[in-house]
Amino acid sequence: RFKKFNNAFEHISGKIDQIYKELTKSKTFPLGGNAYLTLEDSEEPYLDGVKFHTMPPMKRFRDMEQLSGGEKTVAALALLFAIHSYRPAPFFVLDEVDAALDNANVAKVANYIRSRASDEFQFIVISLKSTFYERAQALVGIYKDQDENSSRVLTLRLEGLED
Amino acid sequence: RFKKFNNAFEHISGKIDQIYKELTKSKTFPLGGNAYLTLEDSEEPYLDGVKFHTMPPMKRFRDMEQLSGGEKTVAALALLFAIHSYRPAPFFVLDEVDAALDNANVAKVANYIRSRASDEFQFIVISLKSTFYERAQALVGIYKDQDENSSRVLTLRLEGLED
Amino acid sequence: GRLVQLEVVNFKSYNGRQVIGPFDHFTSVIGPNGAGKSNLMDAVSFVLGIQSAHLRSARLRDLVYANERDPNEERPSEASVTAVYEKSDGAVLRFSRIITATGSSEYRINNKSVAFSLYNSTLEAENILIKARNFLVFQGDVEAVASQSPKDLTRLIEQIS
Amino acid sequence: GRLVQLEVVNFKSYNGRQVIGPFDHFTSVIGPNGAGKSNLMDAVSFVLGIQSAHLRSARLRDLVYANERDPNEERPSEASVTAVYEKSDGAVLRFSRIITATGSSEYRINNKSVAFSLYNSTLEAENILIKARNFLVFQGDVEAVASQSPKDLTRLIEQIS
Ligand SMILES: Nc1ncnc2c1ncn2[C@@H]1O[C@H](COP(=O)(O)OP(=O)(O)OP(=O)(O)O)[C@@H](O)[C@H]1O
Ligand SMILES: Nc1ncnc2c1ncn2[C@@H]1O[C@H](COP(=O)(O)OP(=O)(O)OP(=O)(O)O)[C@@H](O)[C@H]1O
Ligand SMILES: [Mg+2]
Ligand SMILES: [Mg+2]
Repeated sequence: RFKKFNNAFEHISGKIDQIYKELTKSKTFPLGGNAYLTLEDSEEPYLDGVKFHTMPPMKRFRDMEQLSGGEKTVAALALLFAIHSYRPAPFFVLDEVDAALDNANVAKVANYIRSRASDEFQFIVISLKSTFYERAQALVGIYKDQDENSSRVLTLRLEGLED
Repeated sequence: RFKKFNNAFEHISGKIDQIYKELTKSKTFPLGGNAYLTLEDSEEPYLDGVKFHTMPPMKRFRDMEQLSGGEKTVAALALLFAIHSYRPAPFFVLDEVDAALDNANVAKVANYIRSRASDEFQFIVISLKSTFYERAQALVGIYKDQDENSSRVLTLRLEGLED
Repeated sequence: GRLVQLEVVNFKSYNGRQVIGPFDHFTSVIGPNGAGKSNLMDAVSFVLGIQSAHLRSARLRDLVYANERDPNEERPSEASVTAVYEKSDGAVLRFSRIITATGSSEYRINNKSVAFSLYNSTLEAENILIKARNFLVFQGDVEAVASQSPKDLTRLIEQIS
Repeated sequence: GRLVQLEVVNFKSYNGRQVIGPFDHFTSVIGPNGAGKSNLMDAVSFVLGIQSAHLRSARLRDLVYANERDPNEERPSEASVTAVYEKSDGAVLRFSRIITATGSSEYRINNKSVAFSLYNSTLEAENILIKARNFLVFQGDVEAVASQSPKDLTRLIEQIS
């Protein structure tokens, strides 16, 4: 049990900082922020907590609760992507995860997803923001057919339009 | 106690449908949806619950939990504005209440606020969406001064630009 | 492997049989409030065996399409969602979950009825871990991932280890 | 009445003394993630006497500006927020709340120290009901207004009646 848990923990722990940096790098902060995991009980870690720490660029360590809505979302996505990199499911479905993100962070998240999406690893992301979905390769448009009182679907491929 | 509660309840109850309709009218649904309040205990209403019911246009009554994120937000704003119309505070401060709204609903909420805002009734609304804040009369821009490690403020009047 | 398409039949706001897809590497689902986007995510969760408590519906029957404009119109007796999945070796698996007229769930792989345990293990073999649900982020849930308690994070890591 | 402007001194991410305003009929606060927009709302809540539990800070001292890049730099000993409010008759009220060097709150109206009860009743006379907080919607809270329990809605209506 320890071995299994530790394998997962070590892998995720190794990935989180790199992913968080990728989501927080910018011209102003070419290095990005810092993120890491710590074990509260290293003897039998699966019995106690795993603490998640993040420091947005140029910010001292603060309790997660002090971060802004957008900063928390970016931290959460980095953790999700890090966890997902261990025994990754073939697809990832996200519903309006960009709700609290400003345009710059929307672009970083969309670019990160676009760079990771592949034959083996699909992303299906619901979004209301054109700054986000204009970077997808395909759009699934859902609308309400009021006469039939039913949801309807239209699929559109974007790939090849901008590249 | 009953009298005070009833005055407030009757006033809010009378306003909620009108406000909800204003927030849900559209070309497709010129009449908008329905909203109302019911008392669980009419003898001593302040001892029990006040139930909030909404029906988006062309939708049958459904439990609030079945509504979509955007539909719930519109319902919540209608209720807030209705409650606020009784003994209104001179200002209303809202933080990213448009997070779950699509562009059409953002426009309706912004227009409603713009039509109600006055000398006696100010709205201060934090928003990440240009479709929302472009309808305000003044913008307070907050940015982080990284060298000074401090938030800074720039105020800009929009009024007169579009009208 | 990859998700090719989804076939929904009378599921939540989707009347009749509708095919959604094909899904690309990076697909975005868009549309106005109330159109049915989150319902589509509920369809994915549903077909993968997630319990209906996570699908904003208290009972399975609530997941069956109902014509809201005509409450007297009889609801369809059955509803289903099928996920068409192509394994990395090219073989195609159709995972189907049906809500029967009696209001219970039936599971099928390639149209053959199976026990939930086989359905679950077949998905697990594709690294789709239903219990962990680590590949799904429902509307409004993302920020809580960062503020979750250390114990919850431990549990999640254990579920995927 | 109307809120003319806000004067924040060493409050949360606002270093030094800064004047925010004037506020129009409909003012929108904009800027990137982490800039300090919600902190501005916290400043409004703070000066109106809201308890710090609602301000994402466990203790009053956490509300005092800290230079995050230099943890050794000494924090300012005092912090304050002043709301400049113009009544409908034209009279101007300055509502100030100060975090003192000892970490407690001090309330002043037009620079004269007052008890919280007078501060509260002066605000109530302007229909600013601190206990009800019905004129504030914090980030992430709006949807819960619709899903709140009937009992919570009753309590809110009672508080403003
Ligand atoms: N069994 C059902 N039959 C018919 N309609 C249903 C059923 N269950 C839910 N709905 C409808 O589906 C709508 C919600 O759809 P959904 O949550 O997918 O919207 P959405 O596109 O995610 O919107 P948003 O952008 O606001 O989140 C509701 O209006 C609800 O009435
Ligand atoms: N006492 C303090 N001293 C210095 N900085 C602080 C203090 N308290 C909070 N902060 C900083 O303020 C930032 C949060 O600001 P705020 O929540 O106002 O952002 P925001 O503009 O609302 O962003 P978002 O759009 O993401 O919601 C955090 O990065 C936090 O580190
Ligand atoms: Mg949704
Ligand atoms: Mg904020």
